Amino acid sequence: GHRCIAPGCNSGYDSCKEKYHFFTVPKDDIQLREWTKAIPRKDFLIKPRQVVCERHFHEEEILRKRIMTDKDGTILAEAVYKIPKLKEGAIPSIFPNCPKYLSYSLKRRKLPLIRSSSPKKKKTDKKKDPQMDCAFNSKPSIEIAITDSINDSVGIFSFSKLQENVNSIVFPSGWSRHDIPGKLIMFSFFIVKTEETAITENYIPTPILYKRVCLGVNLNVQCFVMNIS
Amino acid sequence: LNCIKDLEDILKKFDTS
Repeated sequence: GHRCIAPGCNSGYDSCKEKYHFFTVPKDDIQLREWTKAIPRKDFLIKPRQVVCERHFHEEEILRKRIMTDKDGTILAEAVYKIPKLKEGAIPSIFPNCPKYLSYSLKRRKLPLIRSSSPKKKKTDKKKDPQMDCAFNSKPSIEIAITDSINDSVGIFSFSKLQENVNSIVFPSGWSRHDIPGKLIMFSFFIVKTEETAITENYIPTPILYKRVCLGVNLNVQCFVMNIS
Repeated sequence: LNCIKDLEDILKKFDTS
């Protein structure tokens, strides 16, 4: 099995009963150099395929689950990874069995170029925004979560939110959708007169607009059959 | 219209009517 290469660490050894996850030393040259610099071991060549256990990483640098959020940061769904991952650029930085000065906090590791005052977050008062309940990300992979969040919401629904997420509206097969930003969402159903197609082989019939459902900005719905409301 | 489902229900009903 794997044995942690961090100095004084017994993860993976018989003496260690607890199980920890191991992260492989990166192959990438730059990353490897960073890891070598970080792991305080003299006269020891750190090579890819060796491992460092999770105890030497700050929890913030370990990705244990995938969190899907909408664009406002509201969590829609969570999925725990079978195998935890490291954030990009994460390096081992906690060495409990070494002098304290060999471990370092996450902040100290930031490069001068990256270090800057964090952008002030806009304060969003969820209570004041009636559209919060309906806001969601339109990534298809989380469409199920999206639809649920909408269905569950008793909050105020708006045309703009609906239009923003127009792709998640499920409509009957054979229908088509037309989207006119800020004005209208229209669903149409066309038919083709089949008797005309029999006249000649090369005849191409023009589809007839049979049914239409129009949704206006006031969320009023109008249904048409052969252009009659 | 109160939610996306309302619209989907209308479309479903109108499709089969």
